[in-house]
Amino acid sequence: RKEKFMECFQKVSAAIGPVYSRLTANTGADGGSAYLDLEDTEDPFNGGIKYTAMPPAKRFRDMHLLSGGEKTLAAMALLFAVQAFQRPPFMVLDEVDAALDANNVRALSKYVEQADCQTIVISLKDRFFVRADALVGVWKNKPQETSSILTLDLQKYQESVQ
Amino acid sequence: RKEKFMECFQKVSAAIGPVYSRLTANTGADGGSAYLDLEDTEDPFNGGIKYTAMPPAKRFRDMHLLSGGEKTLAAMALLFAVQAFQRPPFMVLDEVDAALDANNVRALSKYVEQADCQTIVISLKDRFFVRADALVGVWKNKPQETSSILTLDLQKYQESVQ
Amino acid sequence: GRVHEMVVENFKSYHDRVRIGPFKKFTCIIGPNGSGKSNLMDAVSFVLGVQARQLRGERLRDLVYRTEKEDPKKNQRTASVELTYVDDAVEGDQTLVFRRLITRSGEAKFQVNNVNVSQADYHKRLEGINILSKVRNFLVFQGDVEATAQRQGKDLTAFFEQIS
Amino acid sequence: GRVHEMVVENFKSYHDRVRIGPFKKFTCIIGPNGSGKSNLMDAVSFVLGVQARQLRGERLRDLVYRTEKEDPKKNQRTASVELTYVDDAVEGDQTLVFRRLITRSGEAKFQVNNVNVSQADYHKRLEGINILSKVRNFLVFQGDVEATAQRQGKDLTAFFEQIS
Ligand SMILES: Nc1ncnc2c1ncn2[C@@H]1O[C@H](COP(=O)(O)OP(=O)(O)OP(=O)(O)O)[C@@H](O)[C@H]1O
Ligand SMILES: Nc1ncnc2c1ncn2[C@@H]1O[C@H](COP(=O)(O)OP(=O)(O)OP(=O)(O)O)[C@@H](O)[C@H]1O
Ligand SMILES: [Mg+2]
Ligand SMILES: [Mg+2]
Repeated sequence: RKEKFMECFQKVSAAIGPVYSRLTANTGADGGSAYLDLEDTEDPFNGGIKYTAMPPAKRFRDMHLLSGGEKTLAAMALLFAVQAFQRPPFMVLDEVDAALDANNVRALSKYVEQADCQTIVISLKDRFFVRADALVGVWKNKPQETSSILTLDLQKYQESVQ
Repeated sequence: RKEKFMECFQKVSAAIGPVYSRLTANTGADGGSAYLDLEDTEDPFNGGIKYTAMPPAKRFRDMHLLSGGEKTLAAMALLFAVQAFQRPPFMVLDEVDAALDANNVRALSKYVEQADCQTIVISLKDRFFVRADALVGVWKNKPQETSSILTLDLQKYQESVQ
Repeated sequence: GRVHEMVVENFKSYHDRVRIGPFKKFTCIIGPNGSGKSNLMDAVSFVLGVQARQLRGERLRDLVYRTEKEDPKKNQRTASVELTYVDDAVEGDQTLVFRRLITRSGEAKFQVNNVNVSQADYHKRLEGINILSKVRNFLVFQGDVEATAQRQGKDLTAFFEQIS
Repeated sequence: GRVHEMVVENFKSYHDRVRIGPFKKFTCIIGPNGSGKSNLMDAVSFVLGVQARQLRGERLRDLVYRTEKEDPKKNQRTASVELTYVDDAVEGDQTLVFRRLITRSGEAKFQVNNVNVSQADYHKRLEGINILSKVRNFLVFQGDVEATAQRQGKDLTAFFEQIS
């Protein structure tokens, strides 16, 4: 039991630093740093796990003192680090970009675009979904009292531009 | 005690319908309806108050079954109805537009623009703050490790356009 | 592997049969407030074995499509969500069709490639493609993302244990 | 009446004295993530008598500006937020300057028009201009708006009682 846990913990904890740094790096600036620490290294089940994320140029802040956008990127980094270990076939995210400014929206959408895991994201921000391979448009057909779907393959447009 | 409460309740409950309807009316479509009901009309302190909001063309949904954007408008309508009674000198709102689509952002920002109460709103959406009278721009001065402020009077630009 | 497409029938705001797809590597679901986007997320979660009570305070019956006038208790419809999973990496294309239904009597049914299976077997087949329905680590529901960053201590340990 | 301007000094991410304003009828605060917008909301709430613990899990000392390297316990700065309220409707302009401070020993101080007052009097002067610091019905903090819609039953009754 401890072996399985430690293998998982070590892999995710090795992944979190590079993932968070890449997500928070902006043009010209270095990314921030993130760490996972075991409170009880001898008996991991006795203590808890501490997740610390420090945005670029900031240090030693408790998670609950970070701003809305900073917390969102910290959460997504942890999600992606866990996905690198557990490797689900796909991920579904609902409006995770709500608190992100224009730069961070672009960073997150580029990260998802380059990830090897299939990702389905609900988003209201055109700066986010402009990078998608396909769009599923949902609209309410009021007279027929139903939701309806229109799918758009964005890759066809990219080809015609080239 | 009951008299004060009932005066407040009746005024807010009269205001909520028109406020919500105006907030949710879109070009060509009627707004939705909203109600405040006392569970115990004889002894209001014995029961609770039930707030129901029904988006346009929808009926009888529990609040927790509404979508993110629908809940936001329902919450803002209640806030504005209470403000019409209690009349604070100003209101401060932090990213209340996070879950709103383009149409609802425009509806909320028009409502605030036309309200008689001074309003200060933190927003990431240019479609929201385009209607403001003034912008307070906040930026992080990293070398000096401080937040800094730049104020922009939008009314000057409106005049120069006219 | 990846999701190829989904078919929802009488699920939440979706009346009759609606096909959604094909999904690509990076697919975005867009549309106005209240149109039915999060309902699609609920549909994916539902067909991947997530319990109804995790889906916005729903009982099983609240997941079945009904018009504004109808009484939920008299709903005669059958609801189902079907997800087609494709794995090109496996020798010879492997396609799995997961389907989960709520019959008109409110009973739950599970099918893999059109064969009825028990709930336990359904979850096993999902684990076989790395979907952990109880842990839900591959899903982020609307409004939940910031809470994910603030999970600390023993909660986080429990989470790591579940994924290992 | 309305807010005319605000001056924050060593409050959260604001080093030294920073003036914010003039505020118009409809003013928006904009800027990138982490720049200090919600800290301004905390500043308004603070100067209007809201308790420190309502402000993102802060103790009074966490509200005082410090650089990344400094130890919060050794902070020697004094923090203050000052808000200028103007009422043109009253015969002859009525201007009230509310100021709330955290001294370097961590002690709280309250001033109206540069005169020290007790915390109770400070709250009374605020009630006089219709600001109910305990109810906070004129403030919506980041992430809180949807919860406002879901308040029901006895919670909502208690809220109505407070505003009446
Ligand atoms: N069982 C049901 N039958 C019919 N309609 C339903 C049912 N359950 C939910 N709905 C409708 O679905 C709508 C909510 O859809 P959903 O939450 O998917 O919207 P959304 O597109 O995510 O919106 P937002 O952008 O605001 O989050 C509600 O307005 C509700 O009326
Ligand atoms: N006492 C303090 N001293 C110095 N800096 C502080 C202090 N308290 C908070 N901060 C800084 O303020 C920043 C958060 O600012 P704030 O929450 O106002 O951002 P924001 O502009 O609202 O961002 P978002 O758009 O992401 O919500 C944090 O990064 C934190 O480092
Ligand atoms: Mg939604
Ligand atoms: Mg903020």
